[in-house]
Amino acid sequence: STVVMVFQAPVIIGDSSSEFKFSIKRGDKIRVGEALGRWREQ
Amino acid sequence: SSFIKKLQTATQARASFNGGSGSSRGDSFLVPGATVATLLMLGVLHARRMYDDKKVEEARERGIESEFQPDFKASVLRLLPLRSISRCWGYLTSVEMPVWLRPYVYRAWARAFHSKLEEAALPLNKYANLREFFVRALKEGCRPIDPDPQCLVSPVDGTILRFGELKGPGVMIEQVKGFSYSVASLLGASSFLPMVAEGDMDEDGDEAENTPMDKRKKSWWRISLSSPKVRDSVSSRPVKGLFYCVIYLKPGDYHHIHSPVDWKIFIRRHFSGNLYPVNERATRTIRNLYIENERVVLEGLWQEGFMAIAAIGAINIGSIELPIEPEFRSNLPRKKLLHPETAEERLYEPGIGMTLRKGDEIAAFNMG
Repeated sequence: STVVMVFQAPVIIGDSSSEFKFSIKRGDKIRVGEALGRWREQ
Repeated sequence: SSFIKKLQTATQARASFNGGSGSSRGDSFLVPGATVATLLMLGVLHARRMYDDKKVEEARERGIESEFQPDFKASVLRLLPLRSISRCWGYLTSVEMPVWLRPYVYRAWARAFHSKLEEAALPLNKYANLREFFVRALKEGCRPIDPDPQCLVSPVDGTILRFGELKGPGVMIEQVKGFSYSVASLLGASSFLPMVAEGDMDEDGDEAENTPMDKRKKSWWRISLSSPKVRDSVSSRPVKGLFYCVIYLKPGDYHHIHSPVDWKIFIRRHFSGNLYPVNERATRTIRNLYIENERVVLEGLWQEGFMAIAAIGAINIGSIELPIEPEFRSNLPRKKLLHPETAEERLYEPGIGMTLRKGDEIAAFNMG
């Protein structure tokens, strides 16, 4: 089975200063509840 | 088959040696012989597949990407009644097993597919059949949810196949090197995928001021689901900050899907397509694998905007269950021939949506 997620996340546009970054690599094993990515104020 | 032929020859030889009296004994030997041959064949196939997987993984580590290569086997697959085969498999795995046999079967399954039995919520002999065991819940606390409010968590246990930002016209996701599929086809033509027309882009490539993103900033909960727009996906491109992630679940993985963030689901779409396998080999050989397979798409909004999760079934794990809509059934015999891109839709609480918290269960895959 496969799950595909499509989502909007923060990027730097105009006065917005936070940016979403994936915290995974291709081929990584991941489990429910572990972070796929984070966004932080730059 | 050569093994069985040898067995038959040996049986006939023994029968003639005994003056014909060994015929019934020979027949009784044939059945266990055939079973052993079948098991051996399955073992060899499994070993070969593991060897192939290892080779692909080693190539990936060396930076060599596998390419799209349609083959004869993939063409033959299209001719098979895969949905019916999947339902038969579901029926077989629903047969209740004797209590004494259950732990042996489930341990064998766990060994073959690397499942962690110590995480199962119930003792092994409480699962009446393989189907029930497969969709087992986990013990409390086995999957802690990352508490960081500025993080998006994985909705499933699995392996990351691809991820990235969606850019450029057409909004395509690469299935494998040399072949991509359109996100609009995956999610449905009536999806609320946030796009901007090419004419709305300024010289720097940024969206003009009046984009869906800006509208969202003003009021992201207020969304009209009553009049989906038909867009030309080729002449439009996604708004900035649209990402995707593809996660593959192996047969031994925990097959429940949880909310990656706090969000509201507005719509569920069910595409009753075919049920191909979705393993590494299938991604390389079957064109449009994900958009031809039966799938359920849940679409809604979270604090940053659009969110959609597509659960794509496979031949062995074909049915998708929704705890948020218990009456929903997938992998049923098709009453009418629908185009694979035609979806059956359901709106959840029109205009309000169904609120889910990060970590809440939203769907589960089941066998057959």
